[in-house]
Amino acid sequence: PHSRGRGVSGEPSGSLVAPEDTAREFNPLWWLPKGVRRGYALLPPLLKVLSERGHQSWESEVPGLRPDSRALRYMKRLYKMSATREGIPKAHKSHLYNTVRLFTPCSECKHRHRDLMKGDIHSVDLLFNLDRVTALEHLLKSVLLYSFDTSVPISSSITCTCHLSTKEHDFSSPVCPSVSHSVAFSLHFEVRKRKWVEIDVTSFLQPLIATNRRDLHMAVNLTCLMGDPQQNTDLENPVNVALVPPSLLLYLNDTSEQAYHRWNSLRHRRKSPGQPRQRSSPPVDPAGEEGKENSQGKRASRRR
Amino acid sequence: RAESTKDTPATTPYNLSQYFKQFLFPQNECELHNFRLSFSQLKWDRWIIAPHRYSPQYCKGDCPRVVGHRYGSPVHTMVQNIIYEKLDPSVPRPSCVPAEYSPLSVLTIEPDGSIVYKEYEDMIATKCTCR
Repeated sequence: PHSRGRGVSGEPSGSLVAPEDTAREFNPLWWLPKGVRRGYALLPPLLKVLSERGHQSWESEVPGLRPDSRALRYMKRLYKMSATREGIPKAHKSHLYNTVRLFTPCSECKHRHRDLMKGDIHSVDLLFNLDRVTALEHLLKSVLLYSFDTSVPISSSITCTCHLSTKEHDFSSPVCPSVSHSVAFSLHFEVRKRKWVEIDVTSFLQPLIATNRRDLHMAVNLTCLMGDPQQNTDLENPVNVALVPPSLLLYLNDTSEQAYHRWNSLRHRRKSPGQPRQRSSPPVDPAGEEGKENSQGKRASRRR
Repeated sequence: RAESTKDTPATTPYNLSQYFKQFLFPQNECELHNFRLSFSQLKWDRWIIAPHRYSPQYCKGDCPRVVGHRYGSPVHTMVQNIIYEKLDPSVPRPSCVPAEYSPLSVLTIEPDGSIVYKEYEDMIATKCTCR
């Protein structure tokens, strides 16, 4: 297949170093079209193992950056929700993504100050490097993921106001080198056993990620107060939360051949030759019997 | 029948069951075999977080001479068999290969320390065919 579009980084992804010319023709990786070769977490190591005669294990190749333990815990939880123990993807209707990437900020300069009136203000400058996102991965949803341990008594509600601004270097206009988009929104959530708060920033980051931006520089300012804006007007008692700088979670649809496409697998199953024809269920006539079912029945059938 | 008895020396008793034997299914006929590996065997468990075990399965066995619809094989498979038997034995007999796969979800750590959940197509063989 012709490679569709370029991979993102000039180098093949993973920690594969471009082999010297001499070994080039022996490395199967080089026979793959560029589009396939790059940006594929699983492929290069598999090919590398196959191309090596020796017993050298891949692990000695993977460079050191170990992920944040909280981030790892969150992604294991996401894995359990998305796949069976054998690793088969679960068929969720809402599950449109086939790739989820979690980035922890590569650097952050924290400013933290308290303003009793406004509660506990936690503002931090974050820099995310998105080099691993390939050109074939299209953004579906982006989320700032806060994990926090709080001494707040369980089952109390917290209201947070989040002020988000991104900084980008606008080279076209030397006058104002950095342009920043900002947005402010408040979110209210119940603290139960919740260790994570997800702040949906899709609409805010979409334009930046769509332009294949490699580095995302943003300032996040989070103010949290105890209480529920609906019930009591004056929010008191700033929440003393130990906020860890947020991670960035990207839900993506990978359009490359190796990625699993739910809609494609359904289409493929219908088309494959010699398949015993699937006995289709009797056509449900929305206006027919089904349509007359009362709401309980509908709810019950949906629950079933 | 007259020619065949003329050709074959009188000593060989003409045996009907012998003749039909060639149409029976081979003993080790083409079918799906289990294979289970753990990524720690390949020493990949440092960067593949989940799943711990993976069963890619594989297809192995001989393809019967008259495959027909049994393996979902196209007519070409029988043609290839005839070529091998009657015209040119250097042409390989049909092979036992996977016909269908199922995907696999993998959780890996990238070299930059980020974590990625990915669903890969065609990672587990679920059905075999003769081609």
